[in-house]
Amino acid sequence: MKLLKEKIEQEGEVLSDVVLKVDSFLNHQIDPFLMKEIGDEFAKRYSDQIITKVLTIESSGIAPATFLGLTLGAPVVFARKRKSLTLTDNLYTSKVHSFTKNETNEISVSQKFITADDNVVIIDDFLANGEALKGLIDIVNQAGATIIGAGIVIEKGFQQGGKALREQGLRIESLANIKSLANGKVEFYD
Amino acid sequence: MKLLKEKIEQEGEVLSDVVLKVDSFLNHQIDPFLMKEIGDEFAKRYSDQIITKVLTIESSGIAPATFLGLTLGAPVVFARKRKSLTLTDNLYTSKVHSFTKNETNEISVSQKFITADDNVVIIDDFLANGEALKGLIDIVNQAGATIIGAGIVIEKGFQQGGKALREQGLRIESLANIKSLANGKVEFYD
Ligand SMILES: Nc1nc2c(ncn2[C@@H]2O[C@H](COP(=O)(O)OP(=O)(O)O)[C@@H](OP(=O)(O)OP(=O)(O)O)[C@H]2O)c(=O)[nH]1
Ligand SMILES: Nc1nc2c(ncn2[C@@H]2O[C@H](COP(=O)(O)OP(=O)(O)O)[C@@H](OP(=O)(O)OP(=O)(O)O)[C@H]2O)c(=O)[nH]1
Repeated sequence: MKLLKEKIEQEGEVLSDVVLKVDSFLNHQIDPFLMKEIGDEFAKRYSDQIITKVLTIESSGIAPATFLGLTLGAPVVFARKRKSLTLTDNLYTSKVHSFTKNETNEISVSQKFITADDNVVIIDDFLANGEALKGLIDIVNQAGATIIGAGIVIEKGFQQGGKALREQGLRIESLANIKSLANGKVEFYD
Repeated sequence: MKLLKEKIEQEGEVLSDVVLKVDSFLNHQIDPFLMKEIGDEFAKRYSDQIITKVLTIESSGIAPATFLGLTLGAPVVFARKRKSLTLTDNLYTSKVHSFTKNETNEISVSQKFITADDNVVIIDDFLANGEALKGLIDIVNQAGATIIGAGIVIEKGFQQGGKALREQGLRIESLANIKSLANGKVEFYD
């Protein structure tokens, strides 16, 4: 996605060989116009499918997912990483491992909000090792719903998450796919 | 806001005399069309002001705030409740007390994203005791920016947060203001 790649080139900060900082438009400050364009781009990529639900995870996935939901006319659900005041229903839960923190966390979605009739697109901001995405897939499977595919704003293709999941048959649409962050530079796959 | 009050009446669950659950459209599942209408309503309420920035806090404030930002053409910043991978800059921080959990947490905003030239509207989903809102106000003050006002989706007017802050001169626009949650029923101020 041209606009997104330009934003990454102009505003992204390469913090290390493996971390790209995009706090100015995606992870802390949000560019609403860009989010709308991202939502529309995901909708375009999946225009061949019927989607009844958009699933994401708090917090950075919320804005991209909500704009996709707006364009599709579909509700958006965000998985919780921590208990919230009103998350009192029966829940689907899954474990998500963090390599950086060397810990495992539980994510939750109320059983009310994904049912076996749903056709789900899973949205997230980054795809690196794919642990969060695997957890969301697990939840959709527990619900007996259909996974239409995933939509990722920025994939770090040099990390293995995307490759492994595509080999298992998951459709993944990334709006920018990074080949390398070496030498402080962002290099895209194309 | 009529549409919002109808949604609350149709889908809200009164969990106790002090807690209203609206997980089906605001706090876990998100109704994107409603969020767009909420953003437009906030923009209408503040159409007499120049707003350069929308400030909110993760997670439930993000969708309402982002739609306001879209309508205004203004960037949106969400305060972090926990350290994130790329929150590495100089930060403005503030302490937010939780009565329910009887604990105090630190919230953070990068100094890059609010400056003294900003005219800020603060957005959040609920206003109860006002602790989160006070923390966000504190951060805007540390930045030397101007607080135009707050925009709250659902105020629980029977709790004291709104009253105290309005007495201190803060403009607060609530889209629904709840007078009572007694006897399992939602009663609005009107
Ligand atoms: N900016 C940035 N973030 C990256 C990058 N690679 C991974 N992340 C984000 O870091 C977080 C994952 O960290 P961990 O759970 O510790 O997992 P990991 O070490 O196994 O990658 C996720 O944030 P998250 O769940 O999206 O958190 P939130 O922002 O939604 O709160 C993920 O999106 C990167 O190159 N740049
Ligand atoms: N659904 C619902 N939520 C309420 C109600 N009253 C307060 N809250 C939410 O509860 C959370 C505040 O809880 P605490 O920090 O424990 O504070 P408190 O006990 O002093 O109220 C906030 O969530 P938050 O920061 O918005 O969390 P998040 O949803 O953004 O993750 C606030 O918006 C209510 O009647 N109904």
